[in-house]
Amino acid sequence: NVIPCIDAGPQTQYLNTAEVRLALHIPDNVSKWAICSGVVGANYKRQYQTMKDLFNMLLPKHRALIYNGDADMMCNFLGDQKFVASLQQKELGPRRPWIHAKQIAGFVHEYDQITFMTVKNAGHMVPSFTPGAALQMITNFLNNKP
Amino acid sequence: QPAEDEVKSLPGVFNPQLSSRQYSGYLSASNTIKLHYWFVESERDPVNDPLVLWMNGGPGCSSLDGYLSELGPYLINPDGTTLTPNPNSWSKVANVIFLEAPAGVGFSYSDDQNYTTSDNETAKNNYLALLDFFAKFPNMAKKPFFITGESYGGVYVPTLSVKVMANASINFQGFAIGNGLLDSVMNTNTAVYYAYYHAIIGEDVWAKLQQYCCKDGKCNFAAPPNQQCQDLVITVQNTMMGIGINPYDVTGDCAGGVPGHSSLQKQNTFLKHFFEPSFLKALKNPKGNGSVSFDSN
Repeated sequence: NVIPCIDAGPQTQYLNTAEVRLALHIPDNVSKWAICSGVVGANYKRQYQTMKDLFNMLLPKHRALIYNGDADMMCNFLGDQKFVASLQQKELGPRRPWIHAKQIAGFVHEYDQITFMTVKNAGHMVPSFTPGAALQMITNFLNNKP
Repeated sequence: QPAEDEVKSLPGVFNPQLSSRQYSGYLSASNTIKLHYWFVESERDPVNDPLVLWMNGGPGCSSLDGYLSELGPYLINPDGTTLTPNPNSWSKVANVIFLEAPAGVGFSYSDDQNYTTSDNETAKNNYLALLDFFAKFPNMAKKPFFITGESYGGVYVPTLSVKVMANASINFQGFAIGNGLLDSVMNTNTAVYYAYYHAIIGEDVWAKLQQYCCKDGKCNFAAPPNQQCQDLVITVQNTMMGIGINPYDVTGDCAGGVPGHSSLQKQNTFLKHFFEPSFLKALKNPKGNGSVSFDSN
């Protein structure tokens, strides 16, 4: 139930107190909370090696944002950048930097219906590492702004 | 809204008034499955702001970590007992649902305690849970709706989105994925380039990788064409995942310090979903004869 190099101790302690379980309406017979379930992970059957077909079904009607903290090696930005490029959507412009708080926050490459962004110096959990930039990014996406 | 699910107060929050209304309870999926949700109304304009579903990955990891350490309205402090308001919560601009899925994750459960599942079954149950959410919160049913997630959410999000897309009664607008697993062959191949570009493997190993794994400028680390390449890929994998570098943040620290070998072995539960099998042989057989001498150590 442990993610390597990630300290989930505080949230584990918090969510397993009786007062918090009561506040969240968790029945007594429900097991203790853990950040990940080894049982689920070990018994999970993966059925898709690539999401390409599903993206091709979705993109004509719906828009997408793919963002990557560039310090992550588990799902590295190069792979997702390559995946987005492989969809062969029409490019709307060249790859360019994006700005948050007067600093370069990463780089963005916009295509028709899908945007690929890197978030500079963020790890796997982007909203944890660069919360302000992440909020600006999602706000712009929800509002359909560049 | 279901009054019985409303969160009246949160332990560890010093201001008795929460920043917006919150609800926590269970959504019904198929058969005996009950998925736990924690819903946070927008702090800005819950009536007019969009609705966002957030899912952490794993597979098998809880979205409550997303609430408490990433984008929720309150973040956990190191003491494990108090919370701090998050000025950058996504609930500043949207109504956000944190869904714990599949069953067996976090507080979600199945009465029959069968926690074997798959991508399609997870998508089906997430969809049914979402329909139950809209039944509980009819005021959210017509809002612009976005599905978001992280990591193995790269699979959860598109598989659920395809089901939602087919339901015209849902005002589905789009989806966002952070550091997502979108293609395991691409993720495996690019991981080796990433390791080289970030000085995690040195010139000596890189030169050998070029010699044994690449032809005419194309490299195949995900399906090594020969034993020499396979051995080199094992060396790279062991360096990336097996010596204490934080694979989630290569420029940061590894919480708890460099872990022992036995704890590194446990990573395989999750790593097997992210990389091609060729890439994981070092973890399966750490003392095998596949490792190459590594001068740059």
